[in-house]
Amino acid sequence: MFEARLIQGGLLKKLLESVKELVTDANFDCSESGIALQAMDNSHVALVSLLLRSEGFDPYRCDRGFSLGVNLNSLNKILKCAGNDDIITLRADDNSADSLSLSFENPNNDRIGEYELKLMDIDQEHLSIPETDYDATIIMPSAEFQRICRDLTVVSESVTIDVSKDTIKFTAEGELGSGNIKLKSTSSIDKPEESVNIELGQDVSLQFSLKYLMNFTKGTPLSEQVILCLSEKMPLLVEYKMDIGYIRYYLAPKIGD
Amino acid sequence: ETGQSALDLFFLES
Repeated sequence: MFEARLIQGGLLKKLLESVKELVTDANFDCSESGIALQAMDNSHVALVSLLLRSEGFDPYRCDRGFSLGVNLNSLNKILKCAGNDDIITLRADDNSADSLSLSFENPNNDRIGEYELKLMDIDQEHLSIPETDYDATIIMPSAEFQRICRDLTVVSESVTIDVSKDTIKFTAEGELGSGNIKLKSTSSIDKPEESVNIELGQDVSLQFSLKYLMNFTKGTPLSEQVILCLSEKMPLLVEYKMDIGYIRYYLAPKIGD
Repeated sequence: ETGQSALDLFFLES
């Protein structure tokens, strides 16, 4: 038996919005410790890794490991039927986990919606994400990162990210011209969520597709801050932390040109 | 896309 009741149901709605364009079908791997999802996009350029810890649910029950194969577009459609303030409960039976039950309770507990989502067999690629010591780690406001990606998309389809001692610079060059945005590291004691924090081992310069970064910024509503981790010739990690877990996106760098 | 590398090398277990 798998049962997970999420008081902040709106979080699940936001999460689905932030993965559905990158990945169509994926397994939700449920265990005692929580719910995890890892999947690459079709072109194998981007990877999504999502974790919701069991402590974030009330209650959470998972007697044995479950792998729930889900079409994320279908799940997203059903989740749109839940109110933003609804409590969402997910359930799957031991024997016949061929469907996932979802119930949506409104805050007054006087309206309960119940839905069933058919599950599917998904032949999942075996992924392993190694622990990495990154050359540069940047913590910055997520809305600022979203704006930079959106603005530079006007100029080019790629962005070069350069990190040096106390500056991160985003540069785009295209047919119409070029643009760049530099952010200096700042610290705000009153509003730490507005600071730009740069931890640097060595300078980094890497180029990435803006189309994918724009997709990653769908995670912006999940957290006020975004964490960018970069190392030369390594995939970029873009992470949004939540109280109950995280969503991490990885993006392969562009090489040569 | 020009010069776009893939993630297989980093994350895919054979």
